[in-house]
Amino acid sequence: SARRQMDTRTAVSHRDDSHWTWRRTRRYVRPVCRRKTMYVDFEDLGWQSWIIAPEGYSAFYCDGDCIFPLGLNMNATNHAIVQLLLHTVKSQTMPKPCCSPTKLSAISVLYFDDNSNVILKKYRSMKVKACGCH
Amino acid sequence: GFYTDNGLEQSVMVSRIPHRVKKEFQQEILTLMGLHHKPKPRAPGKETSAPRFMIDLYNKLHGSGASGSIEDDDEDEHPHFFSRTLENEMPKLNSSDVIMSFVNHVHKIHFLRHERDRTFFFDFGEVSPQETVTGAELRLYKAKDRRGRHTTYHIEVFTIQQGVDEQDKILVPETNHLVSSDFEGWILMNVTNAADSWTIMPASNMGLYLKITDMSTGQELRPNHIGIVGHRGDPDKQAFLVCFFKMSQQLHVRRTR
Repeated sequence: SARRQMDTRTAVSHRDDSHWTWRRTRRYVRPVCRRKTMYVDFEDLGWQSWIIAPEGYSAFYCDGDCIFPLGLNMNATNHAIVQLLLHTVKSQTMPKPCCSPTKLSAISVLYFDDNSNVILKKYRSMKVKACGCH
Repeated sequence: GFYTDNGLEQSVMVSRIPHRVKKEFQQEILTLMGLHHKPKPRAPGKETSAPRFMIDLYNKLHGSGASGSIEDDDEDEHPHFFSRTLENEMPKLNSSDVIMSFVNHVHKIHFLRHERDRTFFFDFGEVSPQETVTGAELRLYKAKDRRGRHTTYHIEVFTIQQGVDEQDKILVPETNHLVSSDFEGWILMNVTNAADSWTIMPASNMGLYLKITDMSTGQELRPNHIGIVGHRGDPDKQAFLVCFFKMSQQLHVRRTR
């Protein structure tokens, strides 16, 4: 709690959770765990000769710290609280909860095979729908 | 090909990946897609019937086909692989994990070449035996009968199987359908049994044979005589096969490499 109060005093501006927090100490602090954009462009990969659709897809990724209070973080699991408590007590040996996907979704891809047949296939767990602390 | 946040709510291309690493990432994505290499289709025309059918299907499943609508592929909301919106149109959609359209490769098979418009060969070589066929349709396009006669035609599809001697081929009835002479459009022939056996035993695939009989005269006719589009016809009306597969659960598990 004392640490949190200190952090509040030193914080100058929070543009929003999506940005790096700029503090008076002139140190960058990693943002809290959240989903960020990662776009895979099939056309740039030179795959347009065999992938008919889509041209690419937003795969997304999870980035940020899992820090107290966990309420600031998206979708923290109950176990993340225990993990973070242990990390606070033994920071050298216990890792912090991990910022990782909590919900994944599928994409369907339409493509040619070597015989010029066309395949429509849906791939599960290909894109991140939500991130959270585990 | 990879774009990430630059921290200012903009996407920038990841350019610092060394070429070798980029190649390795591409290979990882290909493996994820169940492919060993980048497919190299021979001059694939998107305007031919099989790709057109699949592109239409894809666009129907994804609204207007805009890339943003891919977002709707929510696994929790749609426990089945393909949307329920097309369930009435294609009942097999709901139980399918993969839909594949096959181009007729009859020209590759020496003993079928001389009968191009009444024989079909669909290459199942790329299909994994772990995939289960839930349905297969041979799609034939029939234009209006130019002879102007009002009659009914009996369309029969046979699987070609190996006889006792190597030269012998036998015809085994697969399916049949009655069609009126004035019908115009796609005729769907259920060839699920044939596709199933080709998936399990690819070597048994010797193609399909089409037989057409005029019901009023009993006369056997060539497909083009009743308006069925053959290999010289419009590319978007060429016969093709659509197959619906369900993948075994094992295929969903990513193997450790």
